[in-house]
Amino acid sequence: MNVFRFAGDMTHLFSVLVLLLKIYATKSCSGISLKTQELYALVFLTRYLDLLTDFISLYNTVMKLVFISSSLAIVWCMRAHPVVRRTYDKDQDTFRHYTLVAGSLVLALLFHDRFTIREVCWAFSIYLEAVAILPQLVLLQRSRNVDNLTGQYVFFLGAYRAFYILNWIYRYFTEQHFSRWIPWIAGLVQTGLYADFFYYYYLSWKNNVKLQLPA
Amino acid sequence: TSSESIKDEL
Repeated sequence: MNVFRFAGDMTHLFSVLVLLLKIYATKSCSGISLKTQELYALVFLTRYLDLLTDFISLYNTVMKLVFISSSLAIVWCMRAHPVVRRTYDKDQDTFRHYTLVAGSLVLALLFHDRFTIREVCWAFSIYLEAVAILPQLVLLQRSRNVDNLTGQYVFFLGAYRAFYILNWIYRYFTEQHFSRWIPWIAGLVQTGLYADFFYYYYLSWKNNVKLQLPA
Repeated sequence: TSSESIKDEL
């Protein structure tokens, strides 16, 4: 594992912790898209199928379990927690996320390494992760006052993707085997989606004002 | 480890 991969995993972990902290400390999930959280739960469940068959390292196993359980816990909180669920911005979180699931499934059935359940699930999870942030970005754009923790959550998620791109570039130049094009293209698309957000996050940080995305 | 494939990443 190289330093970029590790930094990516840590910022990913940090984003989850920030989100859990926000929900736990404020008993509120305002500004958080349930649709994005459901998509992430689906991403992790379909990508980490290998938990059942292969053991790679304790690090991998623990991190995978953390990402699966935290995403399910967040979805549960937003849907069922007696206090938290009442703060969910349901009326603004209207992105039709099923279209993203359907599109990713079609892509995975068309473009995969081998036509096996695991390979198709893996490709599906990569495509879906690339676009899973869209409902969250749309909700951020609609929310007039984005609180700091929500902004930081999306910032760390974006940083995680950026570090993974650096990781793949590093691996491309240091390892013999060729990196695969599926995560390359999906990863670049995903990181590109954050570019706009990063710009406004930087502006709000520089000017020390609340984050607000233009409509 | 460097023998990990891209698919073993998180």
